[in-house]
Amino acid sequence: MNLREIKIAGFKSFMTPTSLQFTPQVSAVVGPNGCGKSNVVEAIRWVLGESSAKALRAARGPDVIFSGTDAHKPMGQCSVELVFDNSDGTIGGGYAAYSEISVRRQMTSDGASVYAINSRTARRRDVQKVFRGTGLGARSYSIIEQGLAAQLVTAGPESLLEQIEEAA
Amino acid sequence: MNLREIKIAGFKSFMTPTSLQFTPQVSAVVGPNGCGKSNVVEAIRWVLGESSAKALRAARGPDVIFSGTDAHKPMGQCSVELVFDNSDGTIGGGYAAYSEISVRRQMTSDGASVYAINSRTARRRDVQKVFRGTGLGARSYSIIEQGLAAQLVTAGPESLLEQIEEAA
Amino acid sequence: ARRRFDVAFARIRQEFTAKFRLLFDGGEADLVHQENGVRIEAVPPGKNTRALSLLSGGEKSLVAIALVLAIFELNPAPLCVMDEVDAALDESNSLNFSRLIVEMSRQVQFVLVTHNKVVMEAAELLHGVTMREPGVSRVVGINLQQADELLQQQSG
Amino acid sequence: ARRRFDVAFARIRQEFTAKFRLLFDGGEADLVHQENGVRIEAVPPGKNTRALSLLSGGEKSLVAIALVLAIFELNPAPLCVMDEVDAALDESNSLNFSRLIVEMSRQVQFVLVTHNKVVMEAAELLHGVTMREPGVSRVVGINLQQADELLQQQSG
Ligand SMILES: Nc1ncnc2c1ncn2[C@@H]1O[C@H](COP(=O)(O)OP(=O)(O)OP(=O)(O)O)[C@@H](O)[C@H]1O
Ligand SMILES: Nc1ncnc2c1ncn2[C@@H]1O[C@H](COP(=O)(O)OP(=O)(O)OP(=O)(O)O)[C@@H](O)[C@H]1O
Ligand SMILES: [Mg+2]
Ligand SMILES: [Mg+2]
Repeated sequence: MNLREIKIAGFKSFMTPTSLQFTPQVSAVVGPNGCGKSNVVEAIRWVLGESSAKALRAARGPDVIFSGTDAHKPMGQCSVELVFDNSDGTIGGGYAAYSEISVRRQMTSDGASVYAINSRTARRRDVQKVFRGTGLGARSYSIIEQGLAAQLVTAGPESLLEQIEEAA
Repeated sequence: MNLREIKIAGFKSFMTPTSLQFTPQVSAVVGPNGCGKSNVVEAIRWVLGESSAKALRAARGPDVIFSGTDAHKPMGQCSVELVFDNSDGTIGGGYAAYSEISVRRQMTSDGASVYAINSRTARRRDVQKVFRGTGLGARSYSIIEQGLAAQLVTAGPESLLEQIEEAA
Repeated sequence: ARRRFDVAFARIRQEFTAKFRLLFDGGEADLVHQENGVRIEAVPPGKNTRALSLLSGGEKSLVAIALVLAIFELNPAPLCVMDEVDAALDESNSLNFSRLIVEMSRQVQFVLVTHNKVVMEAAELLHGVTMREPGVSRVVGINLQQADELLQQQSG
Repeated sequence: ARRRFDVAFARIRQEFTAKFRLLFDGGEADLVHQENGVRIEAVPPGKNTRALSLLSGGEKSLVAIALVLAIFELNPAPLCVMDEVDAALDESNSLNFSRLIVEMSRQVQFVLVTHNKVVMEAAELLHGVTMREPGVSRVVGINLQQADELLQQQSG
């Protein structure tokens, strides 16, 4: 299985709908400070079901919706969609037959989220179920946020024990 | 007043006696990871009277003495000396007449430190007294260690209040 | 659950030592399960400081990378996204890091956020994120030379 | 003591805003003394996020530099030693940082530990620290070209 595309619309600094296409091997996301690179990483965590605002550097859920600039008004909703190539059948269960799997999350400014898998409405736990067993998830070690690695090393033995227990 | 020279002998990775000479404006200390740059910064704090091992990334005082490698034995003592140009009389009090002021600290593996100012034995508080009013000191904002700045911003309002109170 | 932890811990420990030695071109590293938790031991090649705290900023970064990738290998996903884990690495360590990524990319798809030119060179595809208009992000596919210009824009 | 804090705080606050605007080429920043402590407010030019947490890694770094230098200005020493405060800065922000240092160096002597080429270019003197022999540091005075080679050595 590999990630084909990310579509971001209205999430954090991505006011205009944006698409990133990926190769199956190594991609780099580059650009100046503050241009939105970490926002892309957080968009991936968010659509996979991240429910903690703090984990996304925000105070409350709706803070991830584009909040406007000097020149643009805030938006009322945002969405992120991930498209996966599943032709090797990594994602099993009910979606094993699909060679392409898309997962989408949309949030409105009241903080309510709607999820969809292959365009059919789903719940957050359905999305998490899709990826169970693949190692992918908002809180898995498949997404390593800015500063996490350094924190792991300096945090101390109890902290590291907890992290390993959680991963096990 | 400006720093003219640092002499380091046996402090952390500086097994061989080493001298760094400075210009009055901007110097850069460069080199690969782990080569000893932060050790130079810590040497400056140490000779100015830093008494917390933890602040020097160590567990106990004598940990700052060269502890040997595969090819070299550990050393039994270390010393750091700072030489200042004081021709503008920034350092007042008893040393105002000196156009050059040197401050030295030597530690033996039992953890005992001996200080010297212009080659005359002194106590740690004498060294701190020399720099009082100059803004220089092991814990002043004149020495900004690796990671401090980032920590200041993320630490939270109470922490920042304490830091400002201490600086005031 | 106790059994599962032991199996996981043994696996992570083995992976950690292996990845450490790849990233540091040698040296020794281990994870020690003690009463108060899991302690990291790491000694770069030729050095002998056992205390992790005495390591440099870049060395700690490299140890951290070995550790996160070791935990990753426990439940290896087809995708791994890393956000600026290489920020403190010098050129030589960056090269070791990118080599390890290229090696792992035979089974894992990587998305690396980075400012590091050495790491960019390991990528087949570069996504340039820009903010020509303040506060509004846009993305464009770019090559290495354009990445250079992108990172130099707004200078001067 | 209360009076001394107020004077210090007013001074730091003023310096922080000034340095922020120099480093960010504009924008707004302030320090707010509240019940639970001192809160940082910072908005890069053209953006409108008031929450400090939403800023990027590099932006937080730049805010931190403005803050430490503001506190420094309260008791300005003749010497200021900074260890890799610029690690997360891109090229453009590094240039602003080095310009501020050059400006301040009319009254302050700076010693900057850095991996950053832009910052190195602001220095009159470079001290190259090496460890040809593992675990043993040595220092040599070098120029910019040699610094390049020094940082590339051990590569490959
Ligand atoms: N809800 C939002 N609406 C608009 N802009 C936002 C929102 N949330 C965050 N931002 C902006 O996104 C920017 C941060 O982007 P991001 O963290 O992705 O930067 P980055 O490219 O990772 O930079 P660095 O290289 O410094 O880590 C901030 O300047 C912030 O103002
Ligand atoms: N007492 C000691 N005896 C011998 N070596 C020591 C001692 N204390 C620390 N070291 C060594 O010094 C090295 C760290 O040096 P330092 O922190 O100055 O690196 P650095 O140049 O700042 O690197 P970076 O760019 O990664 O921050 C470590 O590898 C450590 O093993
Ligand atoms: Mg970032
Ligand atoms: Mg260092």
